[in-house]
Amino acid sequence: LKNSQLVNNEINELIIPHEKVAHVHKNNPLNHALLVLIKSGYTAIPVLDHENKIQGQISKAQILDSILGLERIEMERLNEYVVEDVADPDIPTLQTDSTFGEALMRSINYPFLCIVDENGAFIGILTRRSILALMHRYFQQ
Amino acid sequence: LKNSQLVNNEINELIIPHEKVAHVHKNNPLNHALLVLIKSGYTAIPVLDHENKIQGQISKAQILDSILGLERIEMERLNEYVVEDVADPDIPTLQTDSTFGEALMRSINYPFLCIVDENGAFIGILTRRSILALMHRYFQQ
Ligand SMILES: Nc1ncnc2c1ncn2[C@@H]1O[C@@H]2COP(=O)(O)O[C@H]3[C@@H](O)[C@H](n4cnc5c(N)ncnc54)O[C@@H]3COP(=O)(O)O[C@H]2[C@H]1O
Ligand SMILES: Nc1ncnc2c1ncn2[C@@H]1O[C@@H]2COP(=O)(O)O[C@H]3[C@@H](O)[C@H](n4cnc5c(N)ncnc54)O[C@@H]3COP(=O)(O)O[C@H]2[C@H]1O
Repeated sequence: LKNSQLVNNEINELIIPHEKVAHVHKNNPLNHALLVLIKSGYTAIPVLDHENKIQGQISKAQILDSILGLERIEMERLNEYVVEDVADPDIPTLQTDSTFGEALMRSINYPFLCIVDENGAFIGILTRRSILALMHRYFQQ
Repeated sequence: LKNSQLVNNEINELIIPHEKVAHVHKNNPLNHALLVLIKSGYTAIPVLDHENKIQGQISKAQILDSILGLERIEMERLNEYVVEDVADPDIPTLQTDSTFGEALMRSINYPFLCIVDENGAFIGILTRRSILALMHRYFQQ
């Protein structure tokens, strides 16, 4: 069946390589992370450690929630906290030899997936956009 | 060909009805819109007018950008501006009789699409998540 051919394809060609991915380190202060998020325009970006391993993801909403006091946004707290204090550790990762079918399934609940090599080092991300674009090409045949 | 059958399907069953969609009106003050966005947890939500027609979409990032002064976030401006001053008018809409193939194509560049009836009244939204979930079910057959 033609279908099963697509789902067994490799995901290599869909990966956005890590040099093109906006990211922060877990020890960065929050004001640095907020600046990278605002400048990149992305809703959420990956968080890495010093060994280039995935620690989670962080968004503008998480940073703002963490500095929202009762009366006002307490901007001075941006220097007191680091990314690790606020980041969401729940981020799906796939290996580079995962299939397209696995990527499609994981992308149902996550706007992007992190791709790692066999040692767990960060290789890049796979976005819903690239999965949808491939599906669209597939159905146009 | 089995493929062409799926792309010609109607989109009715995928639509999130308007009563379940967080939205704001174009005349709402920005502080109301920011509250709805923070409470709903969504990145962006639709903006409607008094005739229930789609005017665009608004996000937390757009609201914060509009009140970011040189020195600090000028929270008092949240009461001075209204949604219409800040919202992004570029939002794709589909009619209720559009096909799945059209929805797939439009969702490549937009996390959600607005669905309208033949008079242009807002019916609901169609999200990337529902499209990806349908594709996943399709390939499992
Ligand atoms: N600068 C830009 N140019 C063109 N289109 C843009 C864009 N920024 C956002 N979009 C569009 O909006 C969608 C949602 O972006 P968002 O930032 O919420 O959510 C993004 C963001 O959180 C993350 N992401 C994507 N590319 C990234 C990158 N190079 N570095 C870090 N994170 C990235 O993956 C999520 C899903 O991305 P996806 O491409 O599927 O879906 C993107 C894309 O279709
Ligand atoms: N409360 C929640 N429960 C479970 N999963 C959640 C969730 N909030 C977000 N997600 C997950 O995160 C994805 C991105 O959400 P986001 O808020 O950036 O982007 C959302 C949001 O801007 C808008 N949206 C979705 N449902 C909405 C609703 N009921 N009312 C207003 N806007 C909605 O459509 C975009 C795409 O939604 P999609 O479902 O494809 O994709 C969602 C979904 O997979």
